[in-house]
Formats: sequence, structure tokens, C-alpha cells
Amino acid sequence: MFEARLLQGSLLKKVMEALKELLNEAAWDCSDAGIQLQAMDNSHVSLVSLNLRAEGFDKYRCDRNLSMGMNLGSMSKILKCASNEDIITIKAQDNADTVTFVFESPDQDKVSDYEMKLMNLDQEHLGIPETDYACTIRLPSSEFARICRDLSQFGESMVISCTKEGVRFSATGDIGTGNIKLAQSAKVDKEEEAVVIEMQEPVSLTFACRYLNSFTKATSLSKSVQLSMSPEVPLVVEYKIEDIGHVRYYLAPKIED
Amino acid sequence: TPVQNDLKEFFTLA
Repeated sequence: MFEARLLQGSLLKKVMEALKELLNEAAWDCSDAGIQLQAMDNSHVSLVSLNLRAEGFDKYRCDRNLSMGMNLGSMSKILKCASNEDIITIKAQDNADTVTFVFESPDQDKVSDYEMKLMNLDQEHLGIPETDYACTIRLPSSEFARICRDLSQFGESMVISCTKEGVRFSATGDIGTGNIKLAQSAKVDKEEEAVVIEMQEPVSLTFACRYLNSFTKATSLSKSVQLSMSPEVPLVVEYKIEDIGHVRYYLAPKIED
Repeated sequence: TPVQNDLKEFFTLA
């Protein structure tokens, strides 16, 4: 039997919002270590990797490893039925063909349960090599969302250039060109408001704006976001999820032909 | 113009 109880149910609601624009369906792989999900969008240009550690749940039981194929559109409809204050429990029998979501109101005066059919997904799993990135940039997640939204008006591609001075985001198209430069924060008084750059070597890469904008649907999960870049390898955009895990997005660069 | 790459050029099927 599998059962995972999350006191802060709103986190799962936010995770749903972070996944459903990019993915239609995905396999939730459950083990005694926790819940993992890895899936590429239909165009195989981006990949989402979610990790929720068992110890982050109020109660977590996984008798046998379980992979639950879910239609994320349906799952999103069910999670919309949960209030932000609800405790959310996910449970399934071993080799079941359905999963049940239970929403408990904080004072237990309302308990809802929703049963959803599972899908057989032949998920291809990609090996993501451990990489020592040339540049990592940590910045406020709201800032990154704003930059992606503003610059995607100018072009379908965004160039992210990181040097020791700072990081520059640029986009150009029919109406013109936009450049946004962020300097490394001088004093880091409020950690999550800071722009922190670690640079081994300067990097400049081009990415499709539409995927970057999809990634920023995870903004509500964390006050800060971390971008990792190396020449000619996929960008990593990582949002921590409180003390339970993270959601990581990988995006293949556009390279001059 | 820059050409979009596929992730599979970077990550191998495990």
C-alpha cells in the first residue's frame, strides 16, 4: 500500500500548477525515499524533474515501489477541489489501477476523497549527467518571472549571458530589442531578495522564451530560483519546495546552425 | 538564426 500525507497541502496544489502547462501526463514514481517524477514535454525540448522526499510528509508509507501514471489535467481538476489550508493525502493499493486523493480541512469538519483512474505510461527515463556548471545564478523568482514575461514580448528567443559583472537577459525581434542587466547583489541582507552569481567561466546561451515562461509557473513554490548554465548544455531552472524537495526544469539551448 | 536542439542530444535514455 502507498500512503503519503502532506500537512501543507497547498504545496501539492502549487506543484500541480508548475507541471501542467508543460506536461499532459507523467508517471509519479514512489519508493520509500519519496516521490519522483521525470518527464519531457511533447516536443522533447524541455524536461521536468520533481522530487518530494518521504521525510517531508507528515505520514509516508510505501510498501512496494509504485509507478502511478497520471493524466495531469485530471489531477489538476481534482487538486483544485482542495483548499489551500487542507491536509492532502495520496493513497493507492499495490498494483492498483486507481489513486485516491483525500482532502481534510484543518479542523477535520470536512473530509473529501477523489478517486482517479491511473494510466499505463511507457515513460522513457533520461539519464541526466552530474554537471559542474560554469555559471549559477540565484535571483528572486518573481524577478525571473518578470524578466521572462517582459522580454518574451520582443522575441521568441532569449539570450542569457553571465559574466563576473552580472547577468544579462536579451531578446530581439520585429518591434526591437530588450536588455535587462542584473548586477550581483552587493550586500546580501535578505537572502531571498539577493542576486548571487557564481562564475567559473563566462557563458552566453540562447533559449526559447515560451519554455522559460512555462517554467515560471513554479514561482509560487519558492522566493528564489537558481539558473545553472554551461556552454552548449541544457539550462537548469530550479525551484526549492520548502524543506521537502525541488522542481527542476531542463531546457535545451538554441545553437547557431 | 539559432536552431532549437532536442534534449535527447544531451541526455541519454537511461
